[in-house]
Amino acid sequence: HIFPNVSSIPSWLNKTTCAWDQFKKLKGCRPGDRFNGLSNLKTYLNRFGYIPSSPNFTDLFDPLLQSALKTYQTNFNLNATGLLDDQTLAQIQLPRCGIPDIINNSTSMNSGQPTGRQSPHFHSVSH
Amino acid sequence: YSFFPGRPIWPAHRRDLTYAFAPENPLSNEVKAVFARAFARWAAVTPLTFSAVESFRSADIRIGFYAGDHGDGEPFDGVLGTLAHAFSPPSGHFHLDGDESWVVSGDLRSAPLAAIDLESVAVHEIGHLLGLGHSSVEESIMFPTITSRTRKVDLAADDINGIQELYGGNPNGNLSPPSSSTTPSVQEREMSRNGAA
Repeated sequence: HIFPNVSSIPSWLNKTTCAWDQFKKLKGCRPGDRFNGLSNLKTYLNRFGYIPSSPNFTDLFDPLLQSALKTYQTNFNLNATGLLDDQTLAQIQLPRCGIPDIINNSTSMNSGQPTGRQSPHFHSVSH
Repeated sequence: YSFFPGRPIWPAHRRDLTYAFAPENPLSNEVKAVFARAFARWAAVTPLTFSAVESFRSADIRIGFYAGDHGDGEPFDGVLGTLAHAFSPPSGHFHLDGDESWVVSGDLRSAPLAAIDLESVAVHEIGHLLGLGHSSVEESIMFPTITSRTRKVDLAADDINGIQELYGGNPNGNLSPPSSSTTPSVQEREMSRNGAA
């Protein structure tokens, strides 16, 4: 839908919600918790490169999720707590580009370059 | 700034790139002008040029609005969420979510919550088409998220440094980016306030 001008947008769009609004209810979840919806958050983090693919994500707030959240928070200049605080959830719900932040385990966003613009510190093993 | 793995770029013999719009998306000249302005912002700071052509199949960059599953394995998700995606060079695929409420002009502050500024997203995705990944610099065009009802079209130093690491600068010097005829940028408003415009 392309609107030539702001004034041509129907007002009912004010009530628009998106699928990521569901993440609001995850506020306060802590490591070790099992909460309906955490699997969807893992799917989100997988989509943007923060969690490896899995055939089925669980609703457990496990160390993998905590680690992924820390990386996400680092990339988005948030406190890297690994917790689902207000700022992190607000950032996650924002509309965004569909290209992952981390591709093939390589990234040069904040999490990939802790000491400035140098080669990312990744360990690789040739097969 | 960041690059895609392997730092893919358009090869040296392809610096004058063409772009075209999917024939199934009849777009007004006003909408096409938005993309032209977005391309011009990158052309101003690189040796690259961009010109619109009619032939979608033969264009270097192919732009289309698509809803839901559109065949590239990365289905769009309806209103808000994922807005667009573009592939690294030399793919040239540039897809925008057809379910979004794309706005071409006007003061976005008075727009409904779901309104997304088309030019802002176009400038970002062109960065991907040229080889830039996402940046953690919030002021940069290549920061991955954009708040709805927000306009961000000016390349930041981080964007310019990144793209010039890939392609070098504009041989004519960094040219002034094109200004939108509709909504002034922060920089333009500042200049106007200071009487510099």
